[in-house]
Formats: sequence, structure tokens, C-alpha cells
Amino acid sequence: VAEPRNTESFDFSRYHTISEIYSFQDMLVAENPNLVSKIVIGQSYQGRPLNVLKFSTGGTNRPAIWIDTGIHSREWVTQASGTWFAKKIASDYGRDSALTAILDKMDIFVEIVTNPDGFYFTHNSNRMWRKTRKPNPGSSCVGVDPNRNWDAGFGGAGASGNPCSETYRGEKAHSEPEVKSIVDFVKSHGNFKAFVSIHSYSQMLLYPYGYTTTPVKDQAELHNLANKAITDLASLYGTRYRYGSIINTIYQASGGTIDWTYNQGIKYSYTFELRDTGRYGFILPANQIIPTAQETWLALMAIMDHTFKNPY
Amino acid sequence: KETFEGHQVLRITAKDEAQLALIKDMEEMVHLQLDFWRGVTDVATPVDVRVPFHSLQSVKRHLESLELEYLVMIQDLQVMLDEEKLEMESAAR
Repeated sequence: VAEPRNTESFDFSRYHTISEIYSFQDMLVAENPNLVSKIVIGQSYQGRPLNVLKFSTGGTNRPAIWIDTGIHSREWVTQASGTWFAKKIASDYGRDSALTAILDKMDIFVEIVTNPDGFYFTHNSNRMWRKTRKPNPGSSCVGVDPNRNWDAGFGGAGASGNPCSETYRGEKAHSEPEVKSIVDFVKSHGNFKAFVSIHSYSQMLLYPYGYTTTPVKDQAELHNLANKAITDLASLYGTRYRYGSIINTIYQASGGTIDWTYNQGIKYSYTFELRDTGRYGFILPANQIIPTAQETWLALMAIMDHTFKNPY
Repeated sequence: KETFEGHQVLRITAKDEAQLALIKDMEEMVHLQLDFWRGVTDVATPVDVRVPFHSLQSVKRHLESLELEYLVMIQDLQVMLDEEKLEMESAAR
């Protein structure tokens, strides 16, 4: 098997193992030393590095945008899209005027494999695995839903207290190192202005809250921006998204990622559910990766551009 | 390695809020080992659930007894996973 030697020969139209994605990250850094660096923000329960790619043209602690993919490990199209986004950012800087303007003032952070233990497990043991891989004391069931483990309405309705459930919240907020590492990083950075967490599937763009029906104070702006983002997304292949707050659009979910980030003061907090062909769920065929990433990129650009043009 | 021979993914559609609540109740039926890929949201949005082979008959009977409409979205999950694996290996070659 010939390993790709650079990111140009990396095949974005197929799914990759975790080691291939780690190699991709290192290649991207090596090829773009003045733009891309790799930060290890922590370790997973099983000791895998939690890598974040930082795209920066300089400055200190610039206002920043966060993108993460793959917190639910079995949603492979998200890690694959994250890989594509990383290459896109590196390629478009200096070519695309909107992205260049953003990167001249802001940094972008991309965590491609947010739940590496789970991702490894999906490749090697159980393709259906969604949670982390930390054992739960007193239970034979393993793992926590890392999208119910955040300190935002933690333990409320819309998450399970049963370790065998797919939505098990964990023993306490931020019990999972995969979550705690992001929490610590976001807090220590202190200057994130947008936070986008990407899931699949069901074609939705959501903003807080999930744990309460109380609208966020920026609801009108987040709603309008979501509308713009999904309109841009649909312009490519006609993929139709729904949008709104989590609790009004899907269901009540406590301990969710973007509820926490919003409560930290990150106004532009969104979560995606990527495309659904209606036949495959999250077992999306590899030929769907690039179209999914391409259309999602348009929505991401809408959010990033708005964040750039509306400093707060 | 865990395999999924005979597991099906069913797409269930509710006609009204009452039927939606009946589907929601199924989330609590732990013994069936259902894996909700797309949970209960609203009447307009179907629910997708992976059903292990050993629960298929019970689940289908249950759905039919409640007059809940469903279709088989994925006939045999392992067949799809095998195709996915082959495709990855082929691309790697």
C-alpha cells in the first residue's frame, strides 16, 4: 500500500483510518509551516493525542474560530469533511479573498478527530460506536456520550444516566478527557468568537439552547445567520437544511457542546448535522464525502465571514 | 470484531403526536437493544432505528400492532459495512 507523501496525493474521496488522518495533519503542517501548526490539547482516555490544527498568519491570541468534527465517532463523514476543510483552508489562503481577509485578522482551529478512541474502535471493533471509550465504574457498559458531558444543564432532561445508553452523560460534567481538553483550551485561549461542532446526519444547522426553552439573547442574529448559511449551502447541490435552536428543532438535549460554548460568551455557537441521502444514515458512501464537505464549506464560510465582519 | 448480520435500519413515520409518543416509548425498551440513529423529533421527521436481528420480529410486530408505518431503510447492515470495507481496501490498493 502506497502511503500518500503529501496532502496533494491524499485521497479525500475515501474514508481514512486514524493513523492516516494523523499523518495527513503532520503533512499539512510540514507543507505550510507559516500557516499551519499542530497543537496537542490533551490525550484521550486511551492515550491518543487530541490534535488541533491551528491556522494562523501571526499575531498573539487573535480572535479565533473553532471547528470540530467527529465527536460522535461513527459519523465518519464528519472526520472526512474535517480533513477536507483543513486542506481547503490551507489551499485557499491567499487565493480566496474572503478567507484571506479572515485569516489576516483571525485564527482558525480545527479538531478533526475529536473522539479518537471511539474512531479507532469504529475501524477495528464496532463500526456503530458513538461514545468515548472510558469504562464506567460499576457497569459493564463503556463510554460516555461526549455531547452530553458538558457543563450546560448537565444531568437534566435529554441525556441518560444509564451507562448503557447511547446518550449517557457521564458521572459528572467534563468527566471525559476529550471534552475537558477542549474546555481547558477554550478557557485558556479566551478569545474564541465562533465555535462550530459538526455531526451527521439529518441536515440541520442548530444554535443554542438544547437544555432549555429559554431563547438565547442573540437568537434573532443567530437565526438570520443560520438562514444565510443554509441558503449558501443549498446553492451547490440543493441540499435542504432545517435550522433553529436545538430544543425547538430536534429535542431537549442537556450537557451539549454549544450550549456550554455559548454560555462561555462565544456568541456564534453552532452545530451541524450533515447531509442524509435518505438511504444510508451515517454510513454514507465515500462518494458522498466531497460533495458533503463542499456544500458544508459554503455554510462554514458564511458563519466565519459574519463572525469576522461583526466583531464583539 | 462485532458484526451486524441481519441488523436492519427501520425508518418509522408517525402520523400524529400520539404516534410520536409511542415511538418515543420504544427508546425505553432496553431489552430490544435498539440504536436510535435519528431520534424522535416531530411528525414531519422520520425516526431511524437500528434493530438487531434477534429483535426484528418483536419490533416489527410491535410497530404493526400500533399501526405505525415503517420501511426498511437498510436491509442488512453488515452487507453495507462489508461494501464499505471493500471500498476502503480497494481505494488503498
